Amino acid sequence: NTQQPTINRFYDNQ
Amino acid sequence: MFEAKFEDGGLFKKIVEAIKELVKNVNLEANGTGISLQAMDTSHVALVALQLNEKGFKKYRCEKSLTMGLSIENLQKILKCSGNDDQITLRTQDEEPTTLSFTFESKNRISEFQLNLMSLDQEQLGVPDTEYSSVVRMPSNEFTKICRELGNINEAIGIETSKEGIKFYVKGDIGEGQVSVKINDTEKPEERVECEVDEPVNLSFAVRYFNLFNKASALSSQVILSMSQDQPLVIEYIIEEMGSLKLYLAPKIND
Repeated sequence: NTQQPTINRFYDNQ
Repeated sequence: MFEAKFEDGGLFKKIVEAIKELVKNVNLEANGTGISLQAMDTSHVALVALQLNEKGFKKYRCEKSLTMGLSIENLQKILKCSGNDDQITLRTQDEEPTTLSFTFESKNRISEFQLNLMSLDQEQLGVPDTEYSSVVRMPSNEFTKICRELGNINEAIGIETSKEGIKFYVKGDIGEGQVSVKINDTEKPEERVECEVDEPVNLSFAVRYFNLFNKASALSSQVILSMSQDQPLVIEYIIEEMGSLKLYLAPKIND
């Protein structure tokens, strides 16, 4: 089945 | 001292309309180059980013960088007091403003409102400049319609790109479907479909985020979808002469 990662997984906190 | 005057106040209203379903409280940043906003939706799956360049305003002044925390819901209540053809001016006097002033001007009336600001310590994300391997430009109302229709069949929508064009597909309990949008170089720019596919992608997204964002299609007749495999999709609406409104959406991944 599929997971829904958050956007934080792709972009770091500044 | 900050002052920004929208020649077309209706544009600002459309921008707020487009993001109000996705973000609740935002930090509006103003500096010498213009106004920007970046905020995640409550589930942190999507990121909204607005960029408006000072050149696009009828009047723009910002002596010192400012951060103004505001509730989109309350901003909407103020904007509902303006007409779609009004000129809208945003203004603050102090360096650490506690309110943001609005002036709505039309031929026969002028209104003044003050919105109370709040301090929001929101995490800002760094979006790296990315060379996307598939970039598709298509009519925005076409994209909106496809997302709405396929969204009725399944909550996840697949997007596959190739040299031939872009295919949207769903596989749900009730059945499945696919919509292939063909490339066309019609001379009418708003109907054009262009695909630059260096690497084809095949990605899956929760379509509800598209449908929450689809009011943004009022901002531009074309939408630009930028994709790379296993990277967030970028939905971009160019705001003529001013900047752009983008939605970054994390893809679903098979674990």
